[in-house]
Amino acid sequence: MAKVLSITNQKGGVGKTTTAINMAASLSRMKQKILLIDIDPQGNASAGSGVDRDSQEVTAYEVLMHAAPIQEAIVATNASYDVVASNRELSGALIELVDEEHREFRLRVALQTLREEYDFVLIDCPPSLDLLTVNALVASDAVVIPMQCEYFALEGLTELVNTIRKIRAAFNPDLNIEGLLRTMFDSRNSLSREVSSQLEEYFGDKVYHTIIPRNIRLAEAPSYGKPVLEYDKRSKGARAYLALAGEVMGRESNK
Amino acid sequence: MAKVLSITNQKGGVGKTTTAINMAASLSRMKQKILLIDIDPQGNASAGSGVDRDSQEVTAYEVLMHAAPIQEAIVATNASYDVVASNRELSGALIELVDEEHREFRLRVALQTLREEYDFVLIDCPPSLDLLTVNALVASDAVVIPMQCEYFALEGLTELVNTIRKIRAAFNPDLNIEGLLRTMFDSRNSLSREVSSQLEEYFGDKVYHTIIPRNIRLAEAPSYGKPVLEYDKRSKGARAYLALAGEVMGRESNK
Ligand SMILES: Nc1ncnc2c1ncn2[C@@H]1O[C@H](COP(=O)(O)OP(=O)(O)OP(=O)(O)O)[C@@H](O)[C@H]1O
Ligand SMILES: Nc1ncnc2c1ncn2[C@@H]1O[C@H](COP(=O)(O)OP(=O)(O)OP(=O)(O)O)[C@@H](O)[C@H]1O
Ligand SMILES: [Mg+2]
Ligand SMILES: [Mg+2]
Repeated sequence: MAKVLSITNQKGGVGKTTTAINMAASLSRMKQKILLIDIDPQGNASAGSGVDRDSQEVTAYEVLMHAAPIQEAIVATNASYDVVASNRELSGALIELVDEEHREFRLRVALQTLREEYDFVLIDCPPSLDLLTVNALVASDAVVIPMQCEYFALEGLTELVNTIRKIRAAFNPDLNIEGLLRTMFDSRNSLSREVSSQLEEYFGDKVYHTIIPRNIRLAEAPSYGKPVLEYDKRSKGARAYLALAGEVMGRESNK
Repeated sequence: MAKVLSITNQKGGVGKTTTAINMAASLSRMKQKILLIDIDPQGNASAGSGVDRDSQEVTAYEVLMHAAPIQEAIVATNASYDVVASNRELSGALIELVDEEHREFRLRVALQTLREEYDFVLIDCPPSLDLLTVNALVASDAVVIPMQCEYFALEGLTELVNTIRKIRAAFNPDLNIEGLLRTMFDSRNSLSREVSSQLEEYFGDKVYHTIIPRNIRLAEAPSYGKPVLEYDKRSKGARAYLALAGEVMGRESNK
């Protein structure tokens, strides 16, 4: 039975897509069968995995609109994980689903048919708390929160935690926070260190021990349509995401 | 007659809010009367300007819902520019306005009553191309596009330019691109330089000469509720935004 994780934070540019792609690739290296679902209309997780968004006949849009079974949206990548791609069309779903009954459950219902085929399903979310992100949270067992250790990102955390709590109460009683991941971390600067210690104080064990450093190879890899493991496996970025995958696997086996 | 500028890019974390706050403060130093409107429900531009979002009776939400005149939403800041604040409530406007006639013109109509009182009105947008951003674009004379020189930000540019073109055709014939601003720029890394030269090739004069470097003081200032000019006026970040304000003023006088 697949564990479904949303990669979520409404604050923009905190490393959601970079985490989704590189967690998928790292977990695949550990012989886990991985599906990465891109529900951000920007389609960055699709492009960063080497998938041509505009040539896919079935994407996350058809899946959410229940216009095609999710199996038809699945694309294999060179990095041995599968992807359900997204593109601009997906923004249309936001408007078209407004009046639908159970609009929050569209993704959860679609995923039920394939939870036996994967070990993990990762969902890359857009920078908002809209119906697309709500669909991801309703479909998930837990949430991974990428977090840049800066002021605006810290400001938004309360809102995100409140939203998770509301989704748990209204739609998905099992939903909880899997972990907070410190990204683009620069230990030389006091702001990062200060925000980081606030996170540890407030969230305790929920904060992953693994910290992702700022590393230019992580920003270069997507222009080649590759996870950093395929682009430069010796880089600090690649090693950090492998360590994270190890930590995620370790937590699973302790349960 | 105020010049109205939207600070827009659906890519998250590219420096929209940092640009909106520091352009407002820098232009105020040049004796310009400035209003900064925050239409991002995250409310970062409000918090970064030292405004307590949750204690304002009238915010951008009431303005868009036409529940109060915009004059009642205006708050003075210590940095001598005015702010219309926003908070989480603003996400509600997205749903409540869906069926309204002329829902794209709500902000433009509200602004008409005060264009004589300011030299510039700056609008900080959320990381999306939703009805809030559309309202900003319909209300604006031009768009400032903060741009991180990295792959995902470059990918999103076509979509943004298309959206601006559609808004011009459907709602606002005068709307054009004022300029693209390179933010968090690190000249040591080849990815930044490469993306930067692609921008210059494609957009020519529309790319501001001023480049904003990565500078930690810009990330520290908002935690004190201050623009960087008030926090550390000798920093590289403060000097860069002053140079940008000079460039913006220079372009205005050439028209
Ligand atoms: N650890 C890192 N070191 C250096 N650059 C990074 C790192 N993580 C992400 N980046 C770069 O920072 C930018 C923002 O990251 P990313 O796009 O993954 O964030 P996001 O949260 O998915 O953004 P959005 O809110 O737009 O979806 C990208 O250009 C990415 O390549
Ligand atoms: N030139 C810079 N140097 C260093 N840090 C910066 C710079 N510009 C912005 N930052 C920091 O980077 C982060 C992202 O910037 P900011 O929040 O302004 O982007 P945004 O585009 O408004 O994000 P969102 O998409 O969430 O609205 C913030 O923590 C900010 O303090
Ligand atoms: Mg993303
Ligand atoms: Mg912002």
